[in-house]
Amino acid sequence: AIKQLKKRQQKKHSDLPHPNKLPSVFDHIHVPDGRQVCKRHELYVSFRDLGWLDWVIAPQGYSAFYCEGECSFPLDSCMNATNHAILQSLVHLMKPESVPKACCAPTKLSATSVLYYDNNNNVILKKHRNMVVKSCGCH
Amino acid sequence: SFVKNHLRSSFIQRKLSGREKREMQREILSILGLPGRPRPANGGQFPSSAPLFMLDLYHAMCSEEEDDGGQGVSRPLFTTLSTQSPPLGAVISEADTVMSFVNMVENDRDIFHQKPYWKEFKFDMTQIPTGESVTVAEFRLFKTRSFSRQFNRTLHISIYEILREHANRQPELTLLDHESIQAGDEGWLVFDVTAASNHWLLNSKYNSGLRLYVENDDGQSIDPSLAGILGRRAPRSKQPFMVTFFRASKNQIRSTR
Repeated sequence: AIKQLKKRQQKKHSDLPHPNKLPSVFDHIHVPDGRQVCKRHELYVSFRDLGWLDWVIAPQGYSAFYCEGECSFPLDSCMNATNHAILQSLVHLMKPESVPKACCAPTKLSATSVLYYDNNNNVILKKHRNMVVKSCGCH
Repeated sequence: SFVKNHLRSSFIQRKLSGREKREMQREILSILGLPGRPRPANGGQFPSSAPLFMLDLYHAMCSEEEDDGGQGVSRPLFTTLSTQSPPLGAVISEADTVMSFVNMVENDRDIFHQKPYWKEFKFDMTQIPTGESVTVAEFRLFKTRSFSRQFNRTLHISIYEILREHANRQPELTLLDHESIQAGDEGWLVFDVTAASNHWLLNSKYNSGLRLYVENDDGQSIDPSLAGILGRRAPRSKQPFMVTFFRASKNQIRSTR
């Protein structure tokens, strides 16, 4: 199956639909023209903009990443996705009805802490482990 | 070149719509375990001892997260006079939630009553996070130099949990912690009140507060105010407070979002 794919891939290799698109053996089948491969975005949550600084002491806001788009795993040199996801992509290709596509998932998460007042003027410091996404499977 | 292009992936910052903003607010409040945004009566009134202490803790936690070493917090927090209190580093690292409680009540011995002198403190622990257990609880008090001229005199300070109050006789007390310091010392005193806070968490109606006694080497009772112990009427940055460290129970299941 891979041999056949490689032959077909050589024909369409030049017309990548997106500048950030990763080289993949599945490109022409898995991600049709017009669809986006997974991109990493940054979202800044501003407690100041929310008008919450009367009860949130710190931080004033925090930034987190999120991913949007479809995963496309390179099977050649720069392979940083998990083998499981690559395997799932392969099996999906062969049996698309029974095995779903591999979805992008966070691979690195960090903690974040918030310091705030409650209604009784007590102060609460809450630490959330594995809360902020630093990277995802595609990146 | 692939790696170079790939790492330089686009960071897009866009303005959220009103609905998205409300959903995000709800989501953040839900993560914090809050039904709605808190409305503190005196929110933002700095500087006050508990928020300042908590801000110090927050910075210590953040620097630990940045280091990502898991070595624990080594920074001194609100330098204390207490010699017995263990370093908080590991406690802070393991804590999921830390709460400081404002002193709600402060009673002094009635001047018409006989000695000994005492001072009582009480904290409202009814609004504590669910599914978490107390690892450490501390009662923090500020002591100025004693009003007596004998600065090198030793003072023995004891903290008791009030187990039960009675109408016409002394309440039932249990000793929680004690500290011996010089009358001339000035700084924060830390007392371990973990046992009491565990009792109050299990049954909040038995929360009758803490009682403090000060004695000299001869066992004579000293008025806490004359010994330099500050209470509710002290400057805001030196008012007593209680801080409790919670750890989430391991079998707590977080719902999928």
